[in-house]
Amino acid sequence: MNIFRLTGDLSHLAAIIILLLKIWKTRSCAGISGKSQILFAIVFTTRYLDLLSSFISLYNTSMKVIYIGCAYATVYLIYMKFRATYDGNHDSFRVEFLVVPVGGLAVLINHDFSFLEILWTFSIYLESVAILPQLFMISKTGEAETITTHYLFCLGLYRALYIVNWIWRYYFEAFFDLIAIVAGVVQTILYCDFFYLYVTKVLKGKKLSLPA
Amino acid sequence: EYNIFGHDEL
Repeated sequence: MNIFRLTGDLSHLAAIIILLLKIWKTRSCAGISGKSQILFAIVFTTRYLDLLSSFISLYNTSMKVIYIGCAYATVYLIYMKFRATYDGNHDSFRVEFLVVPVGGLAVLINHDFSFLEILWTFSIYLESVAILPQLFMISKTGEAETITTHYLFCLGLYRALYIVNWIWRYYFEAFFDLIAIVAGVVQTILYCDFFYLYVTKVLKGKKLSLPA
Repeated sequence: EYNIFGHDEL
């Protein structure tokens, strides 16, 4: 474990908690893409199946349980409890265009052709594009609530910090996982235009609104 | 790289 991975995990945890609290406190999931949240629930489920089979550390296991729990709680709040506030018309990204190619790629390019490893690879590839429905929804509505932009910033920052963690592990632990690195770079690149808007608008106290 | 104990990152 290194400081970059730890702050990355904490940034990821913060994002998940921010979103959950935003929906719970405002009793509304306006502006939130339920499709992205379903994809994240799938990402955690397929990646953490080893919860039952391999124990790495208390930290590792507890974080996995928290991530999975919060992901399903968020999906529940969006599609069940506060479904009246779910903006289905703007959450119209065709996720099958993500899941199918990612599934195919996971079967073709992986470290080991075993069930758990293909699911882990699927999860890594899916996570890199899971935010697209959310970014697409913001481009369609032309704006995002400030709390949602903080959620997205923490979520984008987490994988950017993981990239630094991989650089660190390459030099100090000779650890190198090309699949995770390539997917992580793609994932972080997808946030670049959001990061630009976040820094130039939200951090200056303006509302994030796209030229519609 | 992939080790027999699976992946140690979240």
